[in-house]
Amino acid sequence: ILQSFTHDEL
Amino acid sequence: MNVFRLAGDMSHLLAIIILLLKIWKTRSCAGISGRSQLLFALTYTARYLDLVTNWVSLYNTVMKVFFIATSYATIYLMYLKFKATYDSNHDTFRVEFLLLPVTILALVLNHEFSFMEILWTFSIYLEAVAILPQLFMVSKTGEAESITSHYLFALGSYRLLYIFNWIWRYYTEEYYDLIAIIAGVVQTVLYCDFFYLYFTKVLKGKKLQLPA
Repeated sequence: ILQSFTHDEL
Repeated sequence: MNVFRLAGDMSHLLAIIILLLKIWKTRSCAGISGRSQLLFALTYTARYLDLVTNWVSLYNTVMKVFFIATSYATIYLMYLKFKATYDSNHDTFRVEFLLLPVTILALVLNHEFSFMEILWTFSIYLEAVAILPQLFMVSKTGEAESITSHYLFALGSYRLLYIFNWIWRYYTEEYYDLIAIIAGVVQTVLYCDFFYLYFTKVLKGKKLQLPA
């Protein structure tokens, strides 16, 4: 898995 | 999305537009640090690779594409189109002194030891200090054009507004991201001295000039 975190900010 | 976050993003957008317009209208990038701009391009490239791995919203995607595209456009204008006007002899901050610690910090202090997450963390730490070559350049020449000051003010305000956004999110969503918060505070603190000069000089119609 490449990414388990989702960053919703810029 | 809350009003602080939106205001922060708009401030960031405004900063970039001011910078590009300044360079385009005056056909000159005098007083602008190419090294800071390279660090910003690296920041957005590392952070927004998630454009291809996860979808947040149309707003998010459009803004990410805009930030990446404009950062490379700025570099193109500075290093190619208006290269003759670039003040490279005053732009001498050693970026390896930023890149090395930031890389190590990202490898050590992250939420998860994965490729994307380390790139994201690297970008957050790098963004916090990416303005240092620019501030160094201003202190070296002892002055900045008003338009450059407006650019720096908008760019500094953006992370300050994000801090209010994080406080808001903490109380309303119980959401917080310590890495972003601490780096964001560091980033904002670096602008404090500049903010002071901006309010006491530039807004009173004077040029931003440091005492000799």
